[in-house]
Amino acid sequence: SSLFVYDHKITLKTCGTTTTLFCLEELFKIIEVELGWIMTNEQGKYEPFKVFYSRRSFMFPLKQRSIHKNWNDEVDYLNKFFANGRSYLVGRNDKENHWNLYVTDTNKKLRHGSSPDSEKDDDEDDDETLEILMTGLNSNCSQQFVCNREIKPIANGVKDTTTNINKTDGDADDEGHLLGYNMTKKTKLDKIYENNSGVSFHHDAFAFSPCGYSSNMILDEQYYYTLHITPEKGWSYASFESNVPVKSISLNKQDNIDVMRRVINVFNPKEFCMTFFCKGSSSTSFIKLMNVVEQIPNYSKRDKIVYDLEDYQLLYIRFELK
Amino acid sequence: TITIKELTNHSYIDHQLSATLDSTEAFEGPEKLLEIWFYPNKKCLSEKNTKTLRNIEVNKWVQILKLVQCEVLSIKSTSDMDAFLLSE
Repeated sequence: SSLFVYDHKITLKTCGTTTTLFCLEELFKIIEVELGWIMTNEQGKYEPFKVFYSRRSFMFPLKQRSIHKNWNDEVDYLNKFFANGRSYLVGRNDKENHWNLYVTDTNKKLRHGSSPDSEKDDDEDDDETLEILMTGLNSNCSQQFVCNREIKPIANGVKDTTTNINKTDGDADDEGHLLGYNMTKKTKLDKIYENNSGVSFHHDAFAFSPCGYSSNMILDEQYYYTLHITPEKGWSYASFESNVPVKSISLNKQDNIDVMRRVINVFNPKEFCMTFFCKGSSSTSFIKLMNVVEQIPNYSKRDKIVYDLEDYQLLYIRFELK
Repeated sequence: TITIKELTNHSYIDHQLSATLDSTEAFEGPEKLLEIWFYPNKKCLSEKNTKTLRNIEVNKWVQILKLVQCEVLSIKSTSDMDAFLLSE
């Protein structure tokens, strides 16, 4: 799982049986107390600038906790917090591989200034998010993310949670991080983007035991891509999510189709879906990805859906191995 | 590409959690993805001269993440963002 905190937004991506939405009440309380940001409307509902909540359908929904067992329950919960939310089921309802999305209307009052021209300046017009969710990973590929390192017992059966905060020594003898680093190098997951612009690149990866891998990569101090992998045979899964503007980072030498190919080559999944969010359908990346189908060898398109979501465009395509 | 230096420039690592974390029961792959834009951009905040989300202390994020059933393994910080790598 990963959390990315910017000055004005957060992205929280959590795996397993996590209870992502249960943080909302505390999050807004802390933001109100610590930062003085009052985000509620007259009805007591929160109205931040924009909220997105999404997930692919679960493989084991009944093993999830509470509201997360069921998409409608999650939406009901979100609607208790936020004003003007809408939910979408993207893909085939009769299949267990569709994708769900909840999004709120943009709170335009939070744009600074009031002139229509200010909208152009205020929103991050190049904001785009590419997500690739893969299932049925090739077993040779997924084996690269199995380590079986020794797990140390927790002292006296009680975990000490008080001594670690602000620890900054960064010892290189941390085996989980060292193995994560090695996995990244071996699988070339650090070479998904062509960094022709020479921007800074930071990396943080962890190899779980007995298996699994998570990593955060930061480009140009401000963009991230993140990978989460559960390689277990029978329910293997890998996800890639990125807000890296490929065109500028690569100096026009690379596009998102090439990024997709590189990601897919690491895992060779039986099936994957791609979602792409961007501002406006005239975005070059959006137009290119609309024609991606013929450019991904060995895979055939099963579903292709475009949504016009107020100020965002969403493209969803599902592929299966031929 | 990355270098071995990336193992020694974290702004935070929980070594104890790293050594003891067992993911045997982490059976479910698909993630839940929550993105909240409190304001459209950083510029809006600097004009109001307020604190930002990055002024919230790590302890508070730990408190928030506990409700999600996640713990913080490590953090990388840059001039523009903090990237938390979490358990699960």
